[in-house]
Amino acid sequence: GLAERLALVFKRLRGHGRLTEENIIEALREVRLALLEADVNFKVVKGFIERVRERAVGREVLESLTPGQQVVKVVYEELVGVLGSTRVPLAYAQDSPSALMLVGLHGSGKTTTAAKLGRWLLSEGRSPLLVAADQTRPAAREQLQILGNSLGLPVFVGTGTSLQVCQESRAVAKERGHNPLILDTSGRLHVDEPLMQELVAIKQAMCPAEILMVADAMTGQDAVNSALRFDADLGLTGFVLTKLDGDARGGAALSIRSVTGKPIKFVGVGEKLDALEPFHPDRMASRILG
Amino acid sequence: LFAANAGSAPTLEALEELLIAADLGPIVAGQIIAALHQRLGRRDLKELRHVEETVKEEILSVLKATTPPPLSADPDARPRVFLFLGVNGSGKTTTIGKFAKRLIDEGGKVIVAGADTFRAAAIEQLQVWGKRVGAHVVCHQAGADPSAVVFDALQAAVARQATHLLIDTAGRLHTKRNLMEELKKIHRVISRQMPGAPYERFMVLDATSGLNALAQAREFHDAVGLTGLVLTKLDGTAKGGIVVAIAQHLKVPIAFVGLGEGLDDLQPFSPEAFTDALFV
Ligand SMILES: Nc1nc2c(ncn2[C@@H]2O[C@H](COP(=O)(O)OP(=O)(O)OP(=O)(O)O)[C@@H](O)[C@H]2O)c(=O)[nH]1
Ligand SMILES: Nc1nc2c(ncn2[C@@H]2O[C@H](COP(=O)(O)OP(=O)(O)OP(=O)(O)O)[C@@H](O)[C@H]2O)c(=O)[nH]1
Ligand SMILES: [Mg+2]
Ligand SMILES: [Mg+2]
Repeated sequence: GLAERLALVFKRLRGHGRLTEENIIEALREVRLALLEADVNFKVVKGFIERVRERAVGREVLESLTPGQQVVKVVYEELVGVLGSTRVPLAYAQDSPSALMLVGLHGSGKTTTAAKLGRWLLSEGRSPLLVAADQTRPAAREQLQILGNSLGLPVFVGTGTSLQVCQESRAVAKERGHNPLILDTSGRLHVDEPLMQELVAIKQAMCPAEILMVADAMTGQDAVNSALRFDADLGLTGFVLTKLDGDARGGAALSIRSVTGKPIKFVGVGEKLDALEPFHPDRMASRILG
Repeated sequence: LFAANAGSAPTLEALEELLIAADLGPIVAGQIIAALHQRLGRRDLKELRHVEETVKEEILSVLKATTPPPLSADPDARPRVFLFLGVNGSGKTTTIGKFAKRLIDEGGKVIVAGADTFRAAAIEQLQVWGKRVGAHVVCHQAGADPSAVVFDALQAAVARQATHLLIDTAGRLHTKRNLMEELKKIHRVISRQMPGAPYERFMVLDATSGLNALAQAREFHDAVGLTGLVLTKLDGTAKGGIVVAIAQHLKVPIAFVGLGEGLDDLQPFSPEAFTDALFV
């Protein structure tokens, strides 16, 4: 991992006497490589390295007996700092049915996450209504219905456009006292103008308390592109990062948090509906460092 | 000489960043830049156009080192079996629908096997595709043993004299031992039932994937011996450059690219088109 590589770098540099700022450049190269190998976006890496450099050329590293370990400590602390050292809870309106909208690229885990969030909210004493707003993917509604049934959660299925389904679901929720509405939308590309406009229309009609982008933890450099567009068009309130039960380093987490400033609120850690955890920046930082 | 020096450093850095941005990864990007130094003299590095062409040649030489397997009906009239596998949400089920359409348009008789018996509505999703394209779907109930579905589908393909059998499997992370064992069992069932018959193992990979895709490809290749790759969602902004690393290390050819959610959004892989797109 990074600690071992830095130990080698400093072992070699130490042989030439006192450490200098010049030497740190070499160490930062290793940090850059580690972050790129973790799939952090290269522009985000640039900015992040600058933050690390300022501390790395300070006395805490240059005068340390274990400079390699110090650099790792600095990187870890800066990562946690960016990823979000404070927990951001789910927003919620008490009086009328709140909406929680899930958006994102194809196959990222929105439908599964919708059901997981339903289960989570149920355990917090809420009475969510799952809304099958994906009217395009074959058997998308059936998928949400099966998941909802397994949890004993109601699922609203409607006819018409996604927007119409969402609007209808609000009336149903009001009537039956469901809160919040969890809107499962179709996967779409951030560069698909009409589909992004569809989401804007749903947002305007439903005024969601939460608009969460569901993103795959194994996303590479492209993570910033989709996150920026979804955030620009909708004003995200946060992210859910899925499939963290694999071995992807998850650098996309740093990328999307860094470029949008929006918090990662939950992580998906499996296919079962109990596989949802609140985001822990310290665990994510260790994981990215490998 | 000064001009050559001034021009080359920023050019090479920008080029390396372009390759990294395309998900080739820092190691492969670094290797390509190093090879550039080898192949071009100092003067040539100034010419950005020349540099770009040389990099494209490097990438093309990796991508063209392998050729995709044959896809048309087997001359000995055995069903050509395709096993589709990959991590969750990569586009396996949709790719099968598109591929079935392509084969049927070319006069094939296609059977599809619903061997994802785990995920909610996976079978229903495949059945919609089967109906759309006119392919017979072999499936059991949800929760059934995937190997049993595969066994039945193989028998049906032979009995019905199908030209192609496309097998859909559940998404699985390569780190899950039990799921990889399940996949190996499916592979054994096919190998045993159809010894010597044409049999392809295609990993379906999302173009937005980062370097973890290489680890995925390694695991799946170790498990079943991949004979091809399908790179999906290339209609987005991701470049899918990780396939260069996969081609380099594992020598698995890329058979198709997915360019959308519709029936016709599957194209044979073109190394040239792919490489040109990296620089757009
Ligand atoms: N291992 C793992 N798999 C997950 C996780 N979240 C979702 N999945 C799987 O990822 C695949 C895609 O999940 P879906 O919920 O269908 O994704 P989606 O975003 O709704 O897909 P579209 O609606 O087509 O855009 C399924 O196989 C899920 O079981 C997770 O945290 N871990
Ligand atoms: N834009 C685009 N979307 C695609 C492409 N291929 C698949 N999709 C979409 O990706 C999502 C997931 O596709 P599936 O076919 O369900 O993926 P899968 O690998 O079978 O998923 P699991 O079985 O859950 O692992 C769906 O919304 C598809 O429409 C493609 O080439 N381009
Ligand atoms: Mg969905
Ligand atoms: Mg599938």
